[in-house]
Amino acid sequence: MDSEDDLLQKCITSAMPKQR
Amino acid sequence: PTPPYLKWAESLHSLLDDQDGIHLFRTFLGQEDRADMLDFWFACSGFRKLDSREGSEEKKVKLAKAIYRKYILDNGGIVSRQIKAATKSFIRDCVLKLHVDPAMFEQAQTEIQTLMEGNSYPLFLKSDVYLEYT
Repeated sequence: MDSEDDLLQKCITSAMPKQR
Repeated sequence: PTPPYLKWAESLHSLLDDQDGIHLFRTFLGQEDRADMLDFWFACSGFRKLDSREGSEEKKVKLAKAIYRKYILDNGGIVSRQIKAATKSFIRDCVLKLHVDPAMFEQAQTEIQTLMEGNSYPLFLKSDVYLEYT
C-alpha cells in the first residue's frame, strides 16, 4: 500500500498532460 | 505551427496543458513559495479523475485525507490561506464524515484557479523566467 505522500504525488502526476 | 510558449500566453489552461509550461510556471511560483497552489490544483483534478478510472473507496478516502492534511489543514500554508473559510470547513466535514465525493475539492480548486488567473499567471507572463525562455 502506498504512503500518503506517494498517493498524493501519483494523483498530481496523473492529472498532468502526457509528453508531447 | 505556433510555438508552445506563445500558446502559454493565451490562457492559464493552455499553459497547464503543456509539460514544459507547467515546469516553467512551477519554477516561477517556487520563487515566491507558491508552488503548492499549482500542485493543489493538479491534485484536485487527479482526485476527480480517480472516480472513473480506478480506486476502491478506501483509496479515495486516503487520498482525500492526504490532500486535506497537506494543503488545507495547515493554516499557514499558501493554499489554506487563500481558500475561503466556508470552503475549508466543507472539505473538513467531508473528510471527517468519510463522505468523499469526486466534486468535494471543486470549489477550492476554482478559488485557487481564479487567484492564479488574476495574479500569478499574468505576473508569470511578465517574469524573467518566462521572458528568458522565449
